Amino acid sequence: MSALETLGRVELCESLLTWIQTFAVEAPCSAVDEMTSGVAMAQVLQKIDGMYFTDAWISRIKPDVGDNWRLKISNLKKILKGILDYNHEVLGQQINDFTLPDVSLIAEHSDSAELGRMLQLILGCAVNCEQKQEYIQTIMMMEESVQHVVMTAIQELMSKESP
Amino acid sequence: DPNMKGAAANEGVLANFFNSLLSKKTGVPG
Repeated sequence: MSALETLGRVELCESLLTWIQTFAVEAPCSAVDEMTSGVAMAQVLQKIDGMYFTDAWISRIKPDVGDNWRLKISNLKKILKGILDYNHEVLGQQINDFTLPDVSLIAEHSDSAELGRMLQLILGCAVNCEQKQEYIQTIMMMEESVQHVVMTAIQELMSKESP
Repeated sequence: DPNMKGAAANEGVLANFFNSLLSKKTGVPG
């Protein structure tokens, strides 16, 4: 059993929600329900690397999806693909053996565990990108319990990365 | 106080980890 299974995917999600708020994006991002449209995640990715996650890319993410889970899934699929392509094309790494988030469960059931996996992948982008210093230093200013969860999440990702 | 020692050790672990992450090279070469 991995450290994160012991720690709990739901706790991971809660801590990463706290972390995601440090980006101060326009879209609401303080609760699981607010994240399921993918809009806040897309805005965070654009802050992480606006050269890659361009305005053209973000324009493909529909902003007003309401309760339409099909539109949410469509947004989340584009975001997940964007994250995986970014890892491959910019960071030069592949994530193997990592259970990818089930976007249907996020969209239809606001599943915290699956959202936690999605946020974990975004965390991986933040701590490996060009501006990683800024993001890592922000994490180091956070509450120790959150830092601990973030560290465990990064360690799990690192164990599954290959160049 | 063992609690304070434990907290300090935990802080050290976190600082070590994040500092090592800061010095890690990433990105596609070239």
